[in-house]
Amino acid sequence: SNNFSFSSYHTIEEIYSWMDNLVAENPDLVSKIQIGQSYEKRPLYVLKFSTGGVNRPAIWIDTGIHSREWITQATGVWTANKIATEYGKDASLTAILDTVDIFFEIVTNPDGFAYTHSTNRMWRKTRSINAGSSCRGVDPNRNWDAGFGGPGSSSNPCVETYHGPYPHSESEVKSIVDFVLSHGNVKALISIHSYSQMLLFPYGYKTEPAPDHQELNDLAREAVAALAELHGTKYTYGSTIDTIYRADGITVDWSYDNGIKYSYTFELRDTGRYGFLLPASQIIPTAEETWLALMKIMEHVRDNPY
Amino acid sequence: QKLFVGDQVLRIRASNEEQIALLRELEELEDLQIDYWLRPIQPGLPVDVRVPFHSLQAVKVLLESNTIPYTITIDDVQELLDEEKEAMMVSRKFERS
Repeated sequence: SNNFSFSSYHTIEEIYSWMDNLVAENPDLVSKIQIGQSYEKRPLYVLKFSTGGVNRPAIWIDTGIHSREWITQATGVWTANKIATEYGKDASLTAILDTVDIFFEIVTNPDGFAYTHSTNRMWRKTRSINAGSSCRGVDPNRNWDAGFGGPGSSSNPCVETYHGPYPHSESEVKSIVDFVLSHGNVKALISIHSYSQMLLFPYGYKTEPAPDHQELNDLAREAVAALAELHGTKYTYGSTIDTIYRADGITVDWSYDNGIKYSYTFELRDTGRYGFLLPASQIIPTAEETWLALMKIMEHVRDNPY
Repeated sequence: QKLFVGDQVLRIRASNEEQIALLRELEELEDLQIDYWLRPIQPGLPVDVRVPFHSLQAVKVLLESNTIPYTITIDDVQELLDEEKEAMMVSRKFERS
């Protein structure tokens, strides 16, 4: 993996190949799990970072569920590498991994990601066929069983926020649901998106504050403050519905409703100058600052077992 | 390979609920093929939309006739995509050597 450039964007083949190298170079820490396959039969891979133990508490992180948000997959690669290289060097990360496993899905929507490289750079959704429509794909972040089908999503298959025919209709979503529920000990779920520089937590599908609203809000404040320390990048934070919009059927509402208290969504750089076309020169600064916020959340998970 | 030559990204600032509703209706007009990057949610929050070249005139006329202010944030999407592609090619050449 020495030849891999973390400061450029890569295809799915390059990322999957790099993942194999990471596993090969860190066999005592990193392994690769296939949790399912996409609509077009691509494998859904998760990197597992574990120092041992049986069914330890776990942190789930995913990037790239919206395929055109390339900064997220690139940040995922950098972050996974950071976890592998800092274990044993960074005392805080080492203490996290000595008690908690980390599961990391870097290319959460592989069909969409491959399509952004081959055919349409602006593709967001999955690539599944919709009965009765010439438009393909479902928004995998409106497909979860948490307020599914509400007005913060669309019933029109041609719209980018199409929620799909039924909850978890997309194999990319169902595979995560099955994995997380069968694991049974996931304590944090962090889903990384772009852009607009926000750190969000439940709920998106209702205005009622989450029972843990205060704790989630306090931790979000700490995390965005840590993030800003590196390059001065300003994030807003709060519940999804209060901070950006009503969004039904989203990942972190599902995870929170299924008992995962520390459920967060990031919206990485930028605030609109480039949108999804963020220059590759911003990959490493983005990943570096995001790491500081991720560490705050992971440290909190480590220090506040429930 | 889909080309985005002449497509622009507009940042729109809607000032009331009527304007927000109008922007939402635009997405359902499939002929326009607009693509919201930041969705129209509530007055005051920015809306980013990629507008294909063939729909630019129609969308801008609609915005201006309803006095909805906008600015152009990306003048030609394809130019940025070409830069992105070039950067990836350079990176791959470096890896091989």
